[in-house]
Amino acid sequence: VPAAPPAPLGCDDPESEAAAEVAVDYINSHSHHGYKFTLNTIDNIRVLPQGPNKEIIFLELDLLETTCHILSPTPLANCTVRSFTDHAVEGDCDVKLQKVKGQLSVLASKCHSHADSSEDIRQLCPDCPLLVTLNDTEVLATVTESLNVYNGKSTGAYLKLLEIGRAKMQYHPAHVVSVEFAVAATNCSAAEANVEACHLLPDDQSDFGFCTATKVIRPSQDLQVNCQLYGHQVPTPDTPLLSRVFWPTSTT
Amino acid sequence: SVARRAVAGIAQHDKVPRPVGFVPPPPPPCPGKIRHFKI
Repeated sequence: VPAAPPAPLGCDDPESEAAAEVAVDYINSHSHHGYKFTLNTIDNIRVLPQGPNKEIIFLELDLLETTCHILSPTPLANCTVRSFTDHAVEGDCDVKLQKVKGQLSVLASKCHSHADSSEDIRQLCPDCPLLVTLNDTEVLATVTESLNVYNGKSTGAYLKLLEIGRAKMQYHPAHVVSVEFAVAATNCSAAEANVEACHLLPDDQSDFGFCTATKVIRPSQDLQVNCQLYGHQVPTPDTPLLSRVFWPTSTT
Repeated sequence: SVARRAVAGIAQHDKVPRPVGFVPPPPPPCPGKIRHFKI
């Protein structure tokens, strides 16, 4: 009598969790912008046997954004999941993996992320700041002013903007802009005047960092900036050094 | 005697006939658990 087909894998089975972990590591290590994502729910798993010791696995994953920028060396396990009231962002990913002699590897992945709806947050927290588009004029002005203020006070390297990670706006009881952005050290010191000549450090010396800033526009005018440099990270072969991604050879 | 009756009650209830080979359905295999919160 032919052997009964194996029972379908459950989404909380250890094998499914192991595959999901490989998938999430792959997604984060091949992402070049924004923040690290962590597993929230395994929505579905399908396993297609491909002969002895070989299977194709299709995973549908529900991820949540963490507060760690993608450039941060912080291990994912230590990254805080962005809270619901901090305007959480969800990622939906379809991942195709293969398992050969017990070894898992990702063949393809496709993800799209979306922020939680403003209505959901307003219901729970009427005055919470909400995400705004990154090209909002007040956002751009706050980032520019923050980086200038930081560079103006710094005794270290002159920092250049890599990307704005997120921006939130609050209108009541005060008008406040909160921004988060990634930066990179350049070959100039912050004290140097001619910053146009400054450029990113070469890959073997690159030094990335992350800044948060809050600007009160009304009733008072107040700006708080905080930047943290990660220190030089040795690029690993499977994660392209992000400076090449952010600043391709033809710098524009 | 009340306790005995209560036990007897449960015993009576427990004698509800079940179809032969009844196996409670397994929990649905997917989606899996929510580790943080649902958006």
